Amino acid sequence: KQQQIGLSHYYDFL
Amino acid sequence: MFEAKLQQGGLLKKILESVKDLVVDGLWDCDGAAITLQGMDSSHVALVEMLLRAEAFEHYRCDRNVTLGMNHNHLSKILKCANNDDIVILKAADQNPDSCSLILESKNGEKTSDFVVSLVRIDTDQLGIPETEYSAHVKMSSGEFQRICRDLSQFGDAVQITCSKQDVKFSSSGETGKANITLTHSATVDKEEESVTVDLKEPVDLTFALRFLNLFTKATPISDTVTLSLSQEAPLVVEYKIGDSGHIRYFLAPKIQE
Repeated sequence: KQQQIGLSHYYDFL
Repeated sequence: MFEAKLQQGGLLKKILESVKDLVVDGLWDCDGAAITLQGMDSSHVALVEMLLRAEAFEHYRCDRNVTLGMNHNHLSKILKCANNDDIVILKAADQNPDSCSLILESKNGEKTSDFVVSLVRIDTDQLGIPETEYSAHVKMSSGEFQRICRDLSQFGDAVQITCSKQDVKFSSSGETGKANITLTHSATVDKEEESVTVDLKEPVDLTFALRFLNLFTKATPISDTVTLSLSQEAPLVVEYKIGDSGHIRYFLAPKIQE
């Protein structure tokens, strides 16, 4: 089973 | 006053087609140098960043920085009224405008259409995207990439992309079965848009949702080639150049084995 990661795992909100 | 005149209206049509299904509305930041748009899908898994420099415009005037909250469906409806060879002029006041004007001029100058679209208030989250050294860059035909994503979607909802020195492999599997498409690094780059070049620092093996990739490939008409940038510890970047005066970049976070 694969789990989708979110972008905020990699990038910070401004 | 913000005013920008684009000789080839078709380009703006293609840009809207590239973003409207991923980002319903977005902030178009206009300053003296360029128009930039950054928007995320509702699940914050994918992001699109569009940059169109002032030099792309036959006439570009931006006395003060202005941010236009655009509803991409409304804008797309207006641009559906434009022919590819129409001149398109974007106009907005630069003090908190609540609307934006679009004027379409036919090539033979006999038909002028003008539209006013209300701007929307958007409190969208913006992400800071750091400069990243990627382990692999794959440059290939944009049509080929679109075809691979479409074909593999029949086999599964995710594509595993593995890059090695010689080639890049796209795999998908589901109840239909398993599919692998391997592109070998072209030895000779005679026709750029038909060759595949893999620039590899280290091998990568990542999995992405095809639903988003098939939204990204809506930008295919913008450029003959597309560049994929991959690293194990970073989202995928899918970049379409807008001539040499801009780009559309899509970012997609990977799926991981639970």
